[in-house]
Amino acid sequence: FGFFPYRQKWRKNEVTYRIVNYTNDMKQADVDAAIERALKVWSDVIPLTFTRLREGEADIMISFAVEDHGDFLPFDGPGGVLGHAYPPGPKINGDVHLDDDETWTEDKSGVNLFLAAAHEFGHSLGLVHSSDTKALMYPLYNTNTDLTKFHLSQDDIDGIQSLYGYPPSSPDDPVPPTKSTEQEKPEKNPATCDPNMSFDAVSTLRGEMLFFKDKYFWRKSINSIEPTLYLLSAFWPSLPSGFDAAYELTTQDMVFVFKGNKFWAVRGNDIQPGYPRDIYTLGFPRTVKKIDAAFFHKEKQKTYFFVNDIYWRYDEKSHSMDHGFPRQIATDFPGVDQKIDAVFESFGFFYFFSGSSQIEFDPNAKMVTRTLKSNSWFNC
Amino acid sequence: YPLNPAAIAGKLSMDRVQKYLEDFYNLEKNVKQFVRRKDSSPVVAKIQEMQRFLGLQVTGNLDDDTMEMMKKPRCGFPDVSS
Repeated sequence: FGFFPYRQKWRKNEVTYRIVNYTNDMKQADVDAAIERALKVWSDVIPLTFTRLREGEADIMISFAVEDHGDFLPFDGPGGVLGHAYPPGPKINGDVHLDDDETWTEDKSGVNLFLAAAHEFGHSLGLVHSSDTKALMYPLYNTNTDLTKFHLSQDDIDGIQSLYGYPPSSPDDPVPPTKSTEQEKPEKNPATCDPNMSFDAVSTLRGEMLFFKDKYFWRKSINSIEPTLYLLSAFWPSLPSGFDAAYELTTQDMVFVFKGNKFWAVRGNDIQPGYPRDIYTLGFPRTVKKIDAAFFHKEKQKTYFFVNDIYWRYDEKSHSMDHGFPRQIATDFPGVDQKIDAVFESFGFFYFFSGSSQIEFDPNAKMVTRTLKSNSWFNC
Repeated sequence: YPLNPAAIAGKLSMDRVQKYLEDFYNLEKNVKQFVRRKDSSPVVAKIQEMQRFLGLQVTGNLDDDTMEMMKKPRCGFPDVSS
């Protein structure tokens, strides 16, 4: 899936639509029904609702037209292009134009209006074409689609939910495709307030906190009570999921993420050229196959890397490992004696995550000050 | 140039192929006859980009599978835009 530049989306949940004119190929009532069903495909999986207007300017103006119809994108007669649509926004944006040189039908004897319109509404909501051949947003009209059991593919759902989140039921409930089929088991979204929650990695990012888990991450900003769940691929499509470790090098506005013996540098949405690199370029011995956790200690300009029960300290100014490392974690962080999944620093404390527990460590007093639930930051 | 086989009725003409790549894959518009430049690297790269996006074997040639795919009805929105 993909988005328009700047991830254009409707900045409201109530979106209006209007059927401006009708094709002669179908009864008006059948056109109304097909359009309504096509909108429902999307409203079933996101918090948006669609309200029909009978006159005036609606967000999504749906019209049938032929050849040149005034938007510099003339249609091409029967076959070929069936329609097009514009990304969310004012005036022509959001609108759907359907080529009335096609034969529009309720079934598949011609071009099925429901299916073509549902695709175009994906654009009206902010999705571009997908290269997933099973996706509704794949650019070619799929004559084999089973209209009686239609459902969005996981790619469509992942894409649109990355823009708008989940429908009103709590984000903990997984939202399967509109009709799940045997071969596509909807993947369960992680439940934000699961008391047994554990994380793959955590990091700060420009004042926010990121909690990574499988192909998801929660973003938590200081001024919001609750976190928001996103798909990794919505921000960094080319990064692998299931990170081992991540840390923010605040002095360079960079986040480094680690998986296996590779690591990437990310600034905002952009993965830096020349990555991934081997972790051995940082000075790790070949015996190290992966990093468990890492954080940057701004005060000392040092980055700490944790591997099993030992840790290294890396000097971000000289770009080299400090001498005398690795050292035992328990020696220098008394009370931190479990295997660490993730770690970050906040307000002068170090937070070590191990399974569903989180250990708050005061580096000045050199002692554990609190033991918390890993997802205590989510204010469950 | 001999009549291009693709010009046979029922197949996609080179003009249609050129317009497809321009409309949907952001091929730079060029007045030079497409059939003379369809093997040039920019065009081959665009054909490969299209084949990759649509899930075809990436050959860079206008093989039958590719031509068939380009004949299918579709959405008018670009697959790759500037």
